[in-house]
Amino acid sequence: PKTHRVMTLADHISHIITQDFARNK
Amino acid sequence: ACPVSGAERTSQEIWESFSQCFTPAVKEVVEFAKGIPGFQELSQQDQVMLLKSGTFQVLMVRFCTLFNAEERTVTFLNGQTYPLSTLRALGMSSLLDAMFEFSEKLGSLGLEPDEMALFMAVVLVSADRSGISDMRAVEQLQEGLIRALRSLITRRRPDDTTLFSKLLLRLPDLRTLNNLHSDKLLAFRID
Repeated sequence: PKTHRVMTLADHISHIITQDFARNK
Repeated sequence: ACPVSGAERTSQEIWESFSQCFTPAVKEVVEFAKGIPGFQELSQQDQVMLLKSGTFQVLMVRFCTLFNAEERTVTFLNGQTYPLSTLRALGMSSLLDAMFEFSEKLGSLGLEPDEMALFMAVVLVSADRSGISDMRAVEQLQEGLIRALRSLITRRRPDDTTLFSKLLLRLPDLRTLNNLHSDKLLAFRID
């Protein structure tokens, strides 16, 4: 089932950026 | 505010369609930033800091063309168009009103795609700098990009002496948009 997470736009952006830089280390 | 709407299915669909477009759009800003000459010379920490504080503002510039002021509609990146009234029901009306106003002002400047891209680079490196370790390096990068933007615009429109300053005046608008809206609660569906 789809999990429904509530977060702010700013947190969502930070999360994606952190993930991207961690992946490309 | 959390989205509230009578037609449960449509608001859910709209949120999913928004979320599906939003994540790739953020990733595209990250790739865009890595292409800015000099950006990758900054420390990784400073690159991450600038992206965290500037990405929302870059997206606002990028989304400008999706806001049709005359018809009061918004087209998501997946091509679906929604009337403003439908989106208002999702509880984002103040952000939407601000976006319509901002996109009208930026749109009226009639920038070419490459000028818009250079402006987005300036927006990113002009973002909030709390947490930046090498301030001097970021300032030098910003100065270089602003110089490039000014020379591109003045070369193309030698007789229009106000366009460049009008463009820089959009930066505080973007900062306000960011401060008012990026910390708003939004529900995202994550598989």
